[in-house]
Amino acid sequence: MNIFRLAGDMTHLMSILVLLLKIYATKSCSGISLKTQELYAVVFLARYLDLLTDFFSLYNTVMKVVFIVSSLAIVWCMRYHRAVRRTYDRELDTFRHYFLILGSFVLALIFHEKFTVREIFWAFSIYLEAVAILPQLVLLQRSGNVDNLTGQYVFFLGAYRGFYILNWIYRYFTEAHFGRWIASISGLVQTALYADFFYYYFLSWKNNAKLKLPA
Amino acid sequence: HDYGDYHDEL
Repeated sequence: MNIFRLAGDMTHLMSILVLLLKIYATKSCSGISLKTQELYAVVFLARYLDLLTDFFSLYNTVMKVVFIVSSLAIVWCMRYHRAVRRTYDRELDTFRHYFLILGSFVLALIFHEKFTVREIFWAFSIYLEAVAILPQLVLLQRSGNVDNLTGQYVFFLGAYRGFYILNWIYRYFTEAHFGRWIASISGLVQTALYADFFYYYFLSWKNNAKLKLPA
Repeated sequence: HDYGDYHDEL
């Protein structure tokens, strides 16, 4: 564990806590893409298949459980919670995310560390996570003004993988045989997808204005 | 673990 990875995990946890706060405090999920939340639930379920078979550390296991339970709870809440589901922007959240699932799985069948179920699902989860934010970014552009908590949620979500990139650079220089090209390249693509969001987020912060993504 | 250096990450 290095400081970059810890910062990344804490930023990721922060994004989830901000989203839970927004949904719980405002009893609303307006501006949140259910499709992105569903993709994240698939990412964590596919990536943490080893949850019950391998134990790295208490931290590792606890965080995996937190990510899986929170992503499923958010999907459940947005689908079935009486008050929350009414605020879901169903007509704006129309990104065909099944293609992202299919494309990521096909890519994982082609590019993986080893041709085993575990590794193919791991690579699938890495590719899917890189594109999982797309429905959310499309929804933000369509829904015009973005409330603060939603903006902070997307900001932390984008920043966490940026810290992971620093972690991979650090591990590359400090560990002899460290080569994680799948995660590193995918992480770069993932962080790059947030570039325009970060730009407009920074502008809104600098001008102390409401965050607004151009349509 | 035979996974070498990865899969210890989240």
